[in-house]
Amino acid sequence: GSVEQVPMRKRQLPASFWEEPRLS
Amino acid sequence: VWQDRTIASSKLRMLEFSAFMEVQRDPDNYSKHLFVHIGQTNPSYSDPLLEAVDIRQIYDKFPEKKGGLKELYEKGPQNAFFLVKFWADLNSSGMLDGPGSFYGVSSQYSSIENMTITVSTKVCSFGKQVVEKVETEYARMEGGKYVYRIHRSPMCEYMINFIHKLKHLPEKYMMNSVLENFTILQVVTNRDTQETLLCIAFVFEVSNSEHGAQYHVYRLVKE
Repeated sequence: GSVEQVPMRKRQLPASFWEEPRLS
Repeated sequence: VWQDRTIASSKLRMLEFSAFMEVQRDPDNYSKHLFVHIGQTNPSYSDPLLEAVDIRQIYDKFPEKKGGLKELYEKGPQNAFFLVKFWADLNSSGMLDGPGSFYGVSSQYSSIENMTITVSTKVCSFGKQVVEKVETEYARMEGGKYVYRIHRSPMCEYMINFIHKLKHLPEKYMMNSVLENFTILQVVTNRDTQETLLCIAFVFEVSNSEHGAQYHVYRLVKE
């Protein structure tokens, strides 16, 4: 189905997608 | 070892990618600020495999009509499709931006085959293409492999204005809310066979880190 207009936060994405890596 | 651990298909590997701004401080000195950066890595078999993201979760963030991400993915090869989440470093306040500053993008790829590649970079807003740059690169033999180098390609006006406006937003959450609908799709094709060599979907947030730009790479799959 279409996922249009669904905020990224509500999509099925890995947890790491929201975790900024800490190392340079 | 590269495949499944880095941005690499069976035919082409991305070695490096950066978008930057350069300002001349005095006649002999330049300062460079990296907005986003993927540096050269040397993965080993002990490194973890890339996580996967279902490509259907991001279809609407990229062109959907003819030649869009869905059609490209169906054409394959599916091991050529990646998603990069960038945490961009917009904290270049120490550098005096002005007419003398240069905004550019550099990237490097390698392969074991001698090819001519075309690199299409599409900037998208709300999933619709706003600008596209197409570059053709020829291989150079280096250290037993073929290397393709796009060196200091000037950023387009649209992108420079976009970065200026983004930087002037007062709060990070506002920048992230703008970036939610801003994406870039890069497709590298073998010019002579039209085979897709790499397709990289870029999505963005603003970095909170003091160590500059960060990123995560995912394989795009259809489960």
